Amino acid sequence: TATQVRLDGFFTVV
Amino acid sequence: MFEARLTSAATLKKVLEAVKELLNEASFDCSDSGIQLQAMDNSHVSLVSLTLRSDGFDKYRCDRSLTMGMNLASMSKILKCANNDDTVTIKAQDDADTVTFVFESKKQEKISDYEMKLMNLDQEHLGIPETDFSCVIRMPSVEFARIVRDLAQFGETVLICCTKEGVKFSVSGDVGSANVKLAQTNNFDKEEESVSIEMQEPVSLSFACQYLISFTKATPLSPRVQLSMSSNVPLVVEYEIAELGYIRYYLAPKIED
Repeated sequence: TATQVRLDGFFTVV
Repeated sequence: MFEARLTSAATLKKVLEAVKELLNEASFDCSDSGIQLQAMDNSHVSLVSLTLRSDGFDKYRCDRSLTMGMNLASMSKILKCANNDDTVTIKAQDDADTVTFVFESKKQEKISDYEMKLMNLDQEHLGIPETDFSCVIRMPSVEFARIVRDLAQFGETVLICCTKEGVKFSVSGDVGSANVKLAQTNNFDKEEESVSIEMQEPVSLSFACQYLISFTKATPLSPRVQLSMSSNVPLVVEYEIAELGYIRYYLAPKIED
């Protein structure tokens, strides 16, 4: 099985 | 005063269809340069980034930058009231709490206007880093939609493997497994039908089919789609909107436990 990653870790809040 | 006019309501209808499955509401940021929307879906797995350039509109005026928070289901109800070949004008006063959509038939014998309340959406803006992708695949958008739809029947996760020879989409589930391989074509006569791959290094990444299906709602906007991939970064699925801008979807990968 594969776990879905969230996007938050990839982008920074500006 | 904000005013943006398109001679064909069909374009705006297609744009809305391309975002409303992923987003319930969204902020449209309007400025001199055009209209932008950037929002993640509720589960923070995908992000929609839409740009409509001001020079792509038939008329565009934006005296002061404004952000219009809209409920997309309500906007969809309104746009359903327009015929595809109606001219559509989006209007708002500075600091207004409503937006007005005006539809005009080709012969001007029917003019309708729909006013919608705006919402205060507290949406954060994300900085998306520039990435040199390991693989960039360009293919017919209809082909991509077909592959995603076909494979999604057999599993929840699609593995996309890209090498210089081609790209392979694989799914496995309870029924069994399915693979679709697309070779790079050298079809210079019919560029629109070609599959092209720019590869720095091979990439294999897994993604949730459900989101890819949502992205393919943008298919009517463009005959071509571009998939950009690098290891361990989000996939970017981009549809160009002719003479107006683009819609990009970012999708976080699935990672093996």
